[in-house]
Amino acid sequence: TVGAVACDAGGRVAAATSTGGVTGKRWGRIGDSPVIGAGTWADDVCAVSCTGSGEFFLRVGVGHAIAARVRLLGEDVATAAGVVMGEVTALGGTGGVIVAGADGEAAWHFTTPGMNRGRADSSGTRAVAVFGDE
Amino acid sequence: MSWTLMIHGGAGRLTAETLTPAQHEGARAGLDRALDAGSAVLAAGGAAVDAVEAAVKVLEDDPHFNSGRGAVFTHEGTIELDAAIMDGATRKAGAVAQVSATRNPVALARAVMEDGRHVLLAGAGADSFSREQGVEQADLSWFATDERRRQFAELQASGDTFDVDMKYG
Repeated sequence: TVGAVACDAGGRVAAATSTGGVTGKRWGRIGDSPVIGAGTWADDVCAVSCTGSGEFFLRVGVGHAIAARVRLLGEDVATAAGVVMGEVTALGGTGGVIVAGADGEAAWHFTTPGMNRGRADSSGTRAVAVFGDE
Repeated sequence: MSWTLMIHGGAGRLTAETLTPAQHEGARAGLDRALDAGSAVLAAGGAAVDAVEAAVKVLEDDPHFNSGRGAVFTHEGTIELDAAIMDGATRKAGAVAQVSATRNPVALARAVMEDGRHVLLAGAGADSFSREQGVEQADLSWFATDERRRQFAELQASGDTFDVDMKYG
C-alpha cells in the first residue's frame, strides 16, 4: 500500500491511497484503502492515509476517527493519530498512518517494525525512512 | 506560502533482517522520487489534491511497493487494485476497488471523483469506466514482478497460512 497526504499553500488538505491488497487474498476481499473514512479521508481539518491490516482499520474507521478528534477535541494530528492507532492495536491490528493538518502540522504513526515513509515541507525539511529506528 | 507533504509506501516487518540492502535503497529512492513529484506541485502553488495524486502515481509505478506495478497476487494468481483520493476542501472523493487494467489506479479514483456521480466503483464496472474515461490501461505483464511471484509461491507452499503482520502487503 502507498499513500500521500498534503496541505497546500491555501490551507487545503487532501489524501490519496493505492494498494494491491494482501498476497493470496480471495473471495473479493477488499481492505481499508478504497473505503472513504477508513484508509483514506480528507476534510477541512486534516487528511489521512493508512496502511496495515485493513480489516482493523475498517472496524475503527481510522481516517474519520482521527479527523473527528482533531475537529471535536482540538487534538493535534500527532496526538489524534496515536490515540486512534491505539484502538487498532487494542483490536489486534498493526500498521501505520500519515496525517496532514490544515494548520500545517503533519505526523506519521506506526505500530509495525518499519514503515516506508517520507516528508517534505516549504521550510526545506525533507526526510525518507524505512526502518523504525531510522 | 507554506505547505507540507507526507507519503508512505506501506508498513510491516520492514527491518534490516527482512530487507536486502538493495530493497532498502530502492525503496528510499522511490520515496525520494515521490516527494519530488508532490513537492513540485505544492511549491508551484498547486492544490493538495494534485500533489497527492502526483506522489502516489510515482509510488504506483515503483515495483518496490505494493500498488500498481509491484502489486501482490490474489489467491487465483490475478492482480486486483484498490485506490482512493479525497479533497478536503470540497469533500469530493473517488475510490475504486478490484480494478485490473488501469496503470495508475489513483488516476482512476480521481476520474471517479471529478465525474462526481459516484464515490466508489468496483470490479469490471470500474474497469469499463476507466476505458470510457480514457484512463491509461496496462496488462498483467506491467503489474506482475518476479519478487511478488516469489512471495506468492512462498505463501502457496505454506498452505495459505495468513500472517496479519507479514501479509506481504
